[in-house]
Amino acid sequence: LLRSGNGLDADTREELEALLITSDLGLQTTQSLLDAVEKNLSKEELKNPRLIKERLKTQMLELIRTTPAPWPEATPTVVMVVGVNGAGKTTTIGKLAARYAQRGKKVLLAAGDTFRAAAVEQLEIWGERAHVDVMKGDEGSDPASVIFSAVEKAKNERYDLLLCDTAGRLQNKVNLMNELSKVHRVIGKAMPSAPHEVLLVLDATTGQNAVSQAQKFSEAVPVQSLALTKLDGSAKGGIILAISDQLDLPVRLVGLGEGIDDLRDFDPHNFVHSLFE
Amino acid sequence: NLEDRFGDILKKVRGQGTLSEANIKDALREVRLSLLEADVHFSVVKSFIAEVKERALGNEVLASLSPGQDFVRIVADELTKVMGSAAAEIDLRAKPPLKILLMGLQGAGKTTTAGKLARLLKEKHQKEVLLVPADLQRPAAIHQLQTLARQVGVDAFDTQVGMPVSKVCQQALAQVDRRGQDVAIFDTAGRLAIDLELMEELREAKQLIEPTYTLLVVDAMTGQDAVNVAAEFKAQVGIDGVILTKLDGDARGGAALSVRQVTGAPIYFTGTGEKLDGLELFHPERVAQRILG
Ligand SMILES: Nc1nc2c(ncn2[C@@H]2O[C@H](COP(=O)(O)OP(=O)(O)OP(=O)(O)O)[C@@H](O)[C@H]2O)c(=O)[nH]1
Ligand SMILES: Nc1nc2c(ncn2[C@@H]2O[C@H](COP(=O)(O)OP(=O)(O)OP(=O)(O)O)[C@@H](O)[C@H]2O)c(=O)[nH]1
Ligand SMILES: [Mg+2]
Ligand SMILES: [Mg+2]
Repeated sequence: LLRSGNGLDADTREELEALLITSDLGLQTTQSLLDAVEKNLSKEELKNPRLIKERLKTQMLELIRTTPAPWPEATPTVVMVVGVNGAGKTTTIGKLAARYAQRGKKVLLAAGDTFRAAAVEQLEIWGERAHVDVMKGDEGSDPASVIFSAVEKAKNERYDLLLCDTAGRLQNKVNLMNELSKVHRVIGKAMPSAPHEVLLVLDATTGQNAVSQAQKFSEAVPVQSLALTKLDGSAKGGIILAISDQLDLPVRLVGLGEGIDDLRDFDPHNFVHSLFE
Repeated sequence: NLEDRFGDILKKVRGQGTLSEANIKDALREVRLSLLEADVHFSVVKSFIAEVKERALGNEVLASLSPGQDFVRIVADELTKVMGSAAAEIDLRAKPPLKILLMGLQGAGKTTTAGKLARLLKEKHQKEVLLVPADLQRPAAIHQLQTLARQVGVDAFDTQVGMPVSKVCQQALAQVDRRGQDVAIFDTAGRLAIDLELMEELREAKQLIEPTYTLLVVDAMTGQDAVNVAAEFKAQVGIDGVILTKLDGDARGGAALSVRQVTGAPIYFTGTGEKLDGLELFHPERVAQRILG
């Protein structure tokens, strides 16, 4: 439907494209948001920068307004944390452990990264900082068996929460994605309702590859929500809008630093507001 | 080669008598789309497209027999200009000790790359290497690098938790002198370019070490922020070269074009796997093809 002269003027459109694309929304999501602005505002309104901005914000909020369901209470609630190398999984688990330990929950961490140098030691230090227990296997042992044992221990010793750390992996590595599916299956064998959450960790500095990460990880395991880390940097994290646009995955958590308290629940209004700063 | 990648773009310009603003419009849009999808920075794409357009409408294509081919050649040429035409190599004949300082954002792959570099220099170039864990911040970072040093079979400085970074650098340099090692590779903590205190710490470390090469380690999946990161590290610390990691993934790697454009620094290596043999020389044409998709 081409209405001549009923769009944003070229300079305004380019300016808004620059803002959204440099925030990592990607060209596709940017164009569909701007097309929608043009459709929803009158010819006169489209000359008013403040109205355009308000409309754009409203549409963005519509994309990311799905709030994730709270974690079901179980003994234990099992959360499986996945994502590509270096995204911030282990650190996010440390922060979550501290949050729930401070609320009086009995928390267990499963050191499911049995591959990378010092991965277990790194998680153990976070366990100490958060004052929670860490379950690990023998060096080089199979991640699925470590996590299986952790679920068993968590059930038998009545933990409230079990956070499972997994090794980073790139989503195009079929054997590693298969390994992840296997870990997921094994958790279900140890406890039929588990895992109660599969949390995909995304680095806010990532570009459009984040969409491929969300897609491919979701094919291997039922990803239910996202954690967006390193939002304390200069990256805007607009990839979550592209992901919401294409896959409708809600963001649960935001990482705002390397310290134990640097974890927040995702706030869509704050997020959209900061895109326009 | 790069020009073979342009099948679709070529179709849009084929059979035209000459290149005009009208018939290259679609082709330019195609190139722009491709670069933005690949995470090349918005303004880097804008200036790239402007360069291509200027040349395409300029004298070199007037009355050409195959304007489509000329357009394609211009795009390939402009890409090669930015990416470089030949693999850049570290100069190993420099007077020892060769000192390499690795820096970059959190999780980019610095520690793993330090191990990979040590392995390359030892196995391929018979160098005696000291790996220096100078990340005093991340839990088990020292242990991580010392483990990699053991796996490669090179020396690692015995950094103690709680040591100031400056002391680690000074003592490690003294050790390299005493032991007569050829290479020292300094691994540092990941840091945000906007963290003034940590950037100052990095500057101090650089002043102490006086590295032969100060290398920025960049994750190939980095998005638009690559431009900010490259510009800040260049302005505040100085960049001699870049290592692009995780190219074994399926990210297009447009960050490489942005970083090249902003810093002009050579990309020396690419990380192509999690294991210590996953390090290759940077091939500009290969990465340019990947970015174009
Ligand atoms: N600034 C900042 N840094 C973060 C944040 N979350 C994690 N990091 C840092 O990112 C780096 C990588 O974090 P890890 O927790 O090791 O990431 P990972 O996903 O477990 O990595 P692998 O297990 O190697 O795949 C560390 O230096 C963390 O301190 C955040 O929210 N902000
Ligand atoms: N697939 C793949 N993984 C890589 C590559 N380089 C590093 N990694 C992985 O990326 C993750 C982060 O690597 P690190 O070496 O810990 O990164 P870092 O920059 O030292 O992280 P910080 O010290 O926390 O800033 C680890 O899981 C590495 O195994 C690569 O080229 N390919
Ligand atoms: Mg980890
Ligand atoms: Mg490191």
